[in-house]
Amino acid sequence: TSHVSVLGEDGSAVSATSTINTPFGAMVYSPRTGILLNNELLDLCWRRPPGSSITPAPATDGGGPGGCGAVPDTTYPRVPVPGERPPSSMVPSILISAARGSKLVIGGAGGELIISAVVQAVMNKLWLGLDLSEAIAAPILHVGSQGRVEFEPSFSQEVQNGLRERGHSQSQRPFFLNVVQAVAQEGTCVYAVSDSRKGGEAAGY
Amino acid sequence: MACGRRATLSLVLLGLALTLAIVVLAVVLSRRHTPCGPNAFFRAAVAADSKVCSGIGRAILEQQGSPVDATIAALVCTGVINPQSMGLGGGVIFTIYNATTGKVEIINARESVPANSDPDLLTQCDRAMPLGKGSQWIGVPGELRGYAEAHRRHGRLPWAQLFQPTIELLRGDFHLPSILSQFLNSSFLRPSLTTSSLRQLFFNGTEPLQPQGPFPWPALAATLETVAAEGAEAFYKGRLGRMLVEDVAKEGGRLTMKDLGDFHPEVLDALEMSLGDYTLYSPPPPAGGAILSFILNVLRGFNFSADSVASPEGSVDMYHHLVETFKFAWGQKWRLWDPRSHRNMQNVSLPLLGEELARHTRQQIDGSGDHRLSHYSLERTWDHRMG
Repeated sequence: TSHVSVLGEDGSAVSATSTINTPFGAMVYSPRTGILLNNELLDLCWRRPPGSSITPAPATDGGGPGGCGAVPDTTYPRVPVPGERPPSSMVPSILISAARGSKLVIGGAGGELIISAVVQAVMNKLWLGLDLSEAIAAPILHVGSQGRVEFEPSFSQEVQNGLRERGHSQSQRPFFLNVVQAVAQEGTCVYAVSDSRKGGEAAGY
Repeated sequence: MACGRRATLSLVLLGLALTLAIVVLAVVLSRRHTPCGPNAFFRAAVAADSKVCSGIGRAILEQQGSPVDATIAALVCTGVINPQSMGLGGGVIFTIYNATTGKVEIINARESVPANSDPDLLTQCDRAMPLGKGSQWIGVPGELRGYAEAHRRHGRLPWAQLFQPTIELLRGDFHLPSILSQFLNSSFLRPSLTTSSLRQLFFNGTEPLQPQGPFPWPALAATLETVAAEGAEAFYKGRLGRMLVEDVAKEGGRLTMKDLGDFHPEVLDALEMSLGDYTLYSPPPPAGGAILSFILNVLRGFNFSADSVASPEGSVDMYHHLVETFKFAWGQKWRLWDPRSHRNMQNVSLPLLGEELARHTRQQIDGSGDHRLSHYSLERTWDHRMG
């Protein structure tokens, strides 16, 4: 997966994420067109039966499709539907503050790590006051589907120990392929950062 | 006397006017030289995942291209520099902010299920993990129709101009990019790659092409030239599409020309979530914007700041809340069904955007991190590594 963030002179912006899914997609090459084919249907494997996990609903919720409750399991089609698009972690996003005259154009790559990485970059930038490069470069943590915490190499050992003391279980992830690209506008200044994890470099004028 | 008084008054007024002019000039100049820091730009910028593609995007902006033009040019380039990540055989999602109208729209050109896909496909998931190699997993590529729709709505430069820099890159002295080289040399990927049709592109026998060595890719250069000249329809209804479908069929794929012809990107409003001073705009399901919005909205309620992480205990506390929020959020991922194909799923993501569920989630988070999985609705989940 790859992400591009762009800010134009007039303040218009684009956040775009593109993918062929896992590295090299389906590993199918069309020699006459030079195109590598995706394996996006693999993401249908993560599609979960509706209502299989329901957060305890607020008291006013009536359940059903519009609420926090379950959609009856009987409506769950087990086979892929022609034309269906598989679920995705891609989150090309734009944050705008009219009051501050600020924008943050952001998104990421790295499969299931995308949301974790983007959340932490946004937190670091908007709430913890890090500059954009530091916000993206800071090591991240991720929580796997079994609730175990995974830490990017060089993540603070002190925090890891603290979380262990709070009862969090941890596990190892062989690869961290999280990559975030962002452009921030703050008044008349424009900051652009491509994640050094993938050797990227932003450009502007 | 009167004459002298008038002269004095004129002098005073002139002095005042001069002072005012100096003050205004000073303010304007100081604004133009606001200390932005050494790495700042003043007008526009592009952040792609390689220097060369960010540069191509910047050049398009400097030629008066729109941000959408620059994005398309940078993406076309990225398909060449990082082909392991994306390309014309994939799909794309745009979030586009128009500063003139103040509107934010989504163009979703994510790949879709072909008409003749294997009905038993999902019984093969376990065997296919983790790489998902094989033609049965190919979705209908949406990339180029996504570009075409974005360009039709927001493009400023001619379509062909967006492809030219990458065509020149490929037709010139193109060398194997270093990140691609790392992937080709990965001991995890290499056995699969050498037994796939990608071997003819990236390997010399069983050895990957040399890092920074010559990397000829004439077929892709020709495809880009055709798309630049004839438009995306050459791929979806023309000769390029037919060649692609035939090549895929040779590897057992079920993609058809009708699948390509029937593919249409979706244009829709962005999800909108207020986060204090900021409004977050992100793509709705099947993309992950609703989950991102939910997480940030829950976290916003904890009022984290630089002071929160000033001490080690504060830092641990913040990350504890983050981890707990992630656990609750993953318990909600089932809501990311494609609402276009599953009408009964159209509104299931709405609670993620409401304050009610966010507040309820905050109330569920205490000082402990060892709750049972059912506390987070994670007890029946399985891996969800969707990309």
